[in-house]
Amino acid sequence: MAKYAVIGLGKFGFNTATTLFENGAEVMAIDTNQVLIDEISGRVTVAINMNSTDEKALKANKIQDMDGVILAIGNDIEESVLTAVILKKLGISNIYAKVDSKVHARILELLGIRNIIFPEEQIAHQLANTLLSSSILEYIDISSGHSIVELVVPETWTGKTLQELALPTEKGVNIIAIKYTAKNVTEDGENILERRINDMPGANDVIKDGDIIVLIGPKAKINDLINESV
Amino acid sequence: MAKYAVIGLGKFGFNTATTLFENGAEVMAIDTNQVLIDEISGRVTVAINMNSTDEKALKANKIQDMDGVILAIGNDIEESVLTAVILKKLGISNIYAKVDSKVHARILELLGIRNIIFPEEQIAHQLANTLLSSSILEYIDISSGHSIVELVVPETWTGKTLQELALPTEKGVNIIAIKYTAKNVTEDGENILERRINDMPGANDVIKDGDIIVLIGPKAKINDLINESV
Ligand SMILES: Nc1ncnc2c1ncn2[C@@H]1O[C@H](COP(=O)(O)OP(=O)(O)OP(=O)(O)O)[C@@H](O)[C@H]1O
Ligand SMILES: Nc1ncnc2c1ncn2[C@@H]1O[C@H](COP(=O)(O)OP(=O)(O)OP(=O)(O)O)[C@@H](O)[C@H]1O
Repeated sequence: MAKYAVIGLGKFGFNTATTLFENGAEVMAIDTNQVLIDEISGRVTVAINMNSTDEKALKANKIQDMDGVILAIGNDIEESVLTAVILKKLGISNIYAKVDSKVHARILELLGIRNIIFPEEQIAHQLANTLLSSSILEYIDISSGHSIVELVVPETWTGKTLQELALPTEKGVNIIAIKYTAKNVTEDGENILERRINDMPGANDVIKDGDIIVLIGPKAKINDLINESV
Repeated sequence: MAKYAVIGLGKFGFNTATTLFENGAEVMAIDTNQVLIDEISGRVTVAINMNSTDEKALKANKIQDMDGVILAIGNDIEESVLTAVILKKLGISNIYAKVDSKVHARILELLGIRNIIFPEEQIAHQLANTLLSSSILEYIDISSGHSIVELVVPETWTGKTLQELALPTEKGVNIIAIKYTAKNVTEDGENILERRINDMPGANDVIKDGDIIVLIGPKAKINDLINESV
């Protein structure tokens, strides 16, 4: 049974703690703000009003027995760094730290913390990439050096089967899914258009005008393809 | 030339504005905090000290001419909602809104805003999924209903070729990449282990003990596979 401590119940810490608990992990939630402790009670295993810079209190609550500690104090760099120093001193190696700035990240890295999370920056980059090409609906970089992109099909692809397009060999990318609109009739006999997704595309599937395709491939290949199609 | 307005220069808004500008978009950054306006000047096309609930000021600065508006006021729900109402009234349809809570999201949805972004919650879910299985190193859900997972290879896969594993037909998932360690010799003749990535895996590639594989597939298929291998 996985055991985690979450220090700091801001939006990120709170959501991480409750999601872990909902999925069966044992979660100790820690904050100095009693309002948040009350709010999260029942949604985690135990919620403790404690200052994470209090080494004695951390030891008394057996923080060393955790499989990992999520340090989610963003705003107050001093509190975050002091807590990190204490966690390291207590021999805790599995630390995930949320940061609020590049400076904050750098300090924690110098302390040897390898899992650094900066949600607002990560999602800001994702949104910016999505916006930068009008035919791109979503763009995600993943840690394997691949990118996933969702885009409206280029005109030159319409009417072709996936086998004819031969994307893996021609462009070095793979198609994950095709989002399309299908005609349907409601119970009242009304004609409607429904959005559907084909998430196991086959060689004989035909690309239609207006389809949205979801592609994955090495970052450089995806970017080449985007630059060709816009 | 894509033109965007970013209202609210918190961590999310600031990063979105500067990333868009760095990539060639025209960016109008708006905030009431002069410190942030000064900080972002030079990193966007124009930075304006303006209250986004001031309809006259928005019109005077031609916000209707933008290709999109990023509404990045998280904390103050009233300011965010009031601004959203004004933007809708001015006929702006391409609105991306950052929210700080589910309630905030619900209100904006009722106003007809479809692109809702909640960075801390999205990244909290991603981290929680990653932590929940010790053999999983990263887990991402994407909007096409697929998941991407990075995991240490199950023992039963080692020694097999990708063709033998036949993951697409057997498990309904695709392998995107294989991360592995390779022996190498430094210039000083020292033997070292290097982490490398094979990002175009082929049918004849062999899975070795300790490899990390990156898989993609429909969410249910990925979850079945995770539950089998842990
Ligand atoms: N030393 C401490 N010990 C315990 N809790 C602390 C300590 N310092 C700060 N906190 C708590 O950490 C929580 C998160 O802090 P803060 O709001 O600064 O983070 P944030 O990362 O900006 O939040 P969000 O995730 O909402 O963006 C707060 O609820 C605060 O009470
Ligand atoms: N009516 C308004 N007009 C212009 N700017 C505003 C208005 N209301 C708030 N702001 C600005 O929006 C910015 C972001 O607000 P806030 O810090 O509440 O958002 P946040 O979403 O919590 O931030 P973060 O992205 O850092 O998590 C602040 O810099 C604030 O000055």
